[in-house]
Amino acid sequence: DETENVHDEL
Amino acid sequence: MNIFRFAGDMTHLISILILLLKIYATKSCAGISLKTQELYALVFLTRYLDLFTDYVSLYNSVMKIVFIASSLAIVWCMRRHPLVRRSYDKDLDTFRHQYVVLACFVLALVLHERFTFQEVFWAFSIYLEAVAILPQLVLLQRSGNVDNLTGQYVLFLGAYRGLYIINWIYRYFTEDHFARWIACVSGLIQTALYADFFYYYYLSRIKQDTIMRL
Repeated sequence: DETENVHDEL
Repeated sequence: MNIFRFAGDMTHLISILILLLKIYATKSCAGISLKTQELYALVFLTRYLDLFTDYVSLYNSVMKIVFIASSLAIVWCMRRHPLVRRSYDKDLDTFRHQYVVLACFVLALVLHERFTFQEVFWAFSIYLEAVAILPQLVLLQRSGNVDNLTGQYVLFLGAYRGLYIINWIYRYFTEDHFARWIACVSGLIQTALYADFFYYYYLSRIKQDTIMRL
């Protein structure tokens, strides 16, 4: 799903 | 978001602010590698290309802007500030960091999560952050000058790395699809290089303190 592809770590 | 990662982000930010304030307060950057600071700025600029395209959270966006601004502020101080730039060890900070940039970019072209413009630059920034400490490590070995590299700076830098590794372990056990191999493997290499930097830092500290006492 799309959220998996976004890098949420800085 | 977990407490380990939040604490890791905070200690990372504090380490950058400690360095910036130290340079600004003493108007000196002796012993600090401009090349390492430039690599850090490049890391943030290439990693946060998604600043305007992917919104994760207000915290995430604010921190990205703060990291970019603070790392550029250090580079600006060391390059442009009339007093600070005079104390830059130009002839000792000679690590050929352009080769490191090139190697990381080639590796990012080969090893990435998806072959898109942002993902290749994201992987590039992950690899670059791992080796960005090298010019500083070489400068420290050559100059032995730890005046501006305060103990707190090193402490918070170490805490940042340690907390991020705990964060990855925590996420691995609590999230089913957590597989950030690029970030984890590169992060472990980065932590090993930081450990080497800390080793030389404390050696230099002990040597300097001994000389002071004599």
